[in-house]
Formats: sequence, C-alpha cells, structure tokens
Amino acid sequence: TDSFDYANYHTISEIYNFQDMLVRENPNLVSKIVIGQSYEGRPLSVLKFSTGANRPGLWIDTGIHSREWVTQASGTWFAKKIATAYGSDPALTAILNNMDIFLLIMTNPDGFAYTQTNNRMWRKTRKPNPGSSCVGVDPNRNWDAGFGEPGASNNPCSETYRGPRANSESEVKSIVDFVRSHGNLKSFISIHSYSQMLLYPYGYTSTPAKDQAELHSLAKKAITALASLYGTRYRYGSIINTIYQASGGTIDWTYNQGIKYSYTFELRDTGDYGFLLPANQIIPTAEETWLALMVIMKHAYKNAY
Amino acid sequence: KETFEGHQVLRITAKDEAQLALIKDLEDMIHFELDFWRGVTDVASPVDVRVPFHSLQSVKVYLETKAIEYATMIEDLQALLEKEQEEMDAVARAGGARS
Repeated sequence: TDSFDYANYHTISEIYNFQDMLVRENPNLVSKIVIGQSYEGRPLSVLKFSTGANRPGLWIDTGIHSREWVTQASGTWFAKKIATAYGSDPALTAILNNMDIFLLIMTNPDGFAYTQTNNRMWRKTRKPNPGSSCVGVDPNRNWDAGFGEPGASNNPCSETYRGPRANSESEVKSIVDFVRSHGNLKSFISIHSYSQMLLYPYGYTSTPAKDQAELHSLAKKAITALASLYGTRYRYGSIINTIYQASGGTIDWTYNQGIKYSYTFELRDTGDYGFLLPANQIIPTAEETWLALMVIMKHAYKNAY
Repeated sequence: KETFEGHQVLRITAKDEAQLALIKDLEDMIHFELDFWRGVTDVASPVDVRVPFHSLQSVKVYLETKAIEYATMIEDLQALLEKEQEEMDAVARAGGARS
C-alpha cells in the first residue's frame, strides 16, 4: 500500500484490492469484516483496526452518496494513516490501545460502480423500485429516525427518495445490524461531500439533542483543528438548523441508539467543481479532515460514557 | 454510458427569503429534471444545481425574471467528466506499467 496512488481516484476493484493488501501488510492490526452485501451482491467490507479483544468502537464511513468520490478517496487515505500512525502517533496509539476503529470505505458499492460505468452523477443505491422506472433509494433517508417525515421524498424518481420503509436498503440494514450486534460503539462519523460542514443530530426534528451543548463545543474544536492546516472554514451545528430538515438520516438513528458522538461531515468545496473535486484536492481534503476526526475520536476516548 | 453534453451547473444566490422560496419552487418543477447538488438552505448559502441542456434556457429565464443572481459554476459538465476520466485512465496506465 506504500505505492498506492492516494492522490488519484480509483475503481472499486482497486479500492477493494487496497483494503485486502492493507490487511495482509498489517495482520496484527487490521482485519476485514464483511457485514453484509449490497443489492447487486458486492461485499460491504469494514476494516477493523484493533489491538485487543472486547474494546469499545469508533465508526467511520465514507461514500454513502456514491458520486461524492472525494469521500471514498479520503477513506482510503484514512485507512493507510491509521495503519502507519499506530505506534508513532501517541494520540492515535493511545486510542487504539483501548478502542477499535471500524472504517467502511465503500458504503454504497453499487452506486459507486455505477458512477464509474454508467452515470457519474449517481447518488443513490441501485435497487429497482417496483412500479417505477426510477431506480434506487437515498441511503441517507432510509434510517429508522423520523422515517417518512418531512425532509425526504416519497417519489422514487427523487434524489432524496426515502425508500418504501426504513432499512429497506441492504446497505443500510447491514450497518444497522452491525451497530446493534456490536453494542458498544462510542462514536459514529458518516462522511459526505461537499459544502464544508460538521453536523450533529438532529435532522428530522428541531428538538435539540440532549447532548447538544457538548456536541456543539466538540464540533467547534474539531473544525478549528481542521482549519489549522489549510484554513478551510467549516460551519457547524445540528442538521436541521445548519442545512435543512432531513428525515431518516444516518446519525439521527445512531444517536438514538445511544452513540453520543454521532457526526456527519460535508467535506471541502472549492467553489468550482461541486463534488467533482479534482484529484489534486484528495490529499489536502483527507489531511485536514483527519485532524478533525482525531479531535472527535480523542474526545470519545477520554470521555467514556 | 450516460453523457451530459450541454449540461451546466449553476450556482444560485438568493438575496432574501422571498428569493429563497422562489428557488425552492424550482425543486418542484419536475419537468426541468434538475439535480440539486447543494440544496436550498438559507440566504447565506448558495444553491448548486445541474441543469440539463433542454432546461437551461427556461431555468435561466426563470431566474432572470425573478432577479435572482446566478453564476455558471460548471460551463461544460461533459468536458469536466472527460478530463476526470482521462486522469483516471492515465493513473491506470501508469499502474499497469509499474506492475
């Protein structure tokens, strides 16, 4: 994985190969867990970074909206960073000596494959919708948190189609099952692009999360760390107050499951390309995001609950 | 493979809540087949929307008649996608040569 080109976009098979290579190179630190499969049968492979048994966990996922390629590319960079920083970065080493990190790089593999073969603009899953010629569900509207309430569409042709029921998408259900069976995740970070925001629950209701004060101050710390590298400015706050009402969202569900440090990122926006971020932006984006991730993970480690 | 010849991505900026509501109305105009890359949030945040060629004129006329400011963020989407593909192909070729 030293010669993997982190500064460019890659095909799905290259990313899957990268994951396997990282596991082979670091057998005492990294393993691969297949938590389920996509509608088209692709594996949902989570990289588990672990130095011992029965640890609490920290979750990161990238690419749930398949066209946001900078997120999968950043996830690949994070994986290598975690593997190389363990043992040399004291903060990460301390975390990994006490907690596991779970990283799902390819959260929507069917969508990602489709962006590379058929339609670069594809965002949703690829499961057909009975009775409609439009395919796919927005996997960030398919979670059982305010599902079906305002902030998602019931039209299969919409980019924010919520699906026929919560967890109808295997890509979502597989994570739900994993989170429930693990039972001890302490943070859950879902990464999107673009628009430079760090958001916490809720999206489906304006009722503040009970930990809002802590989540807000931690978000501020995280975006301050992020900005320290290249000056990239982020907005932060609850989803409903910072963007708009969005129901059935990932981190609303994880927060309601008791994972206090539930956040979602919207990565870098250069103002010129939207989510078609040029490849030369991948490493700067990943580097600055890593600083914010570390702030959240360190906080979760030091503030056990 | 789906192509996007003639599609543009517009960055739309509302100056007040009334204009924001007018931009929001675009979301319901299904016949335009718009793809909101960045949705309608607040006056401080621009809206980015991919507009197919067949809707470009109508959408621009709509915005201009309502005096809503916009800029063309991506002039030629297909050209950008082709450049992206060329870069990926170059990486793949380099990778092949290495192995």
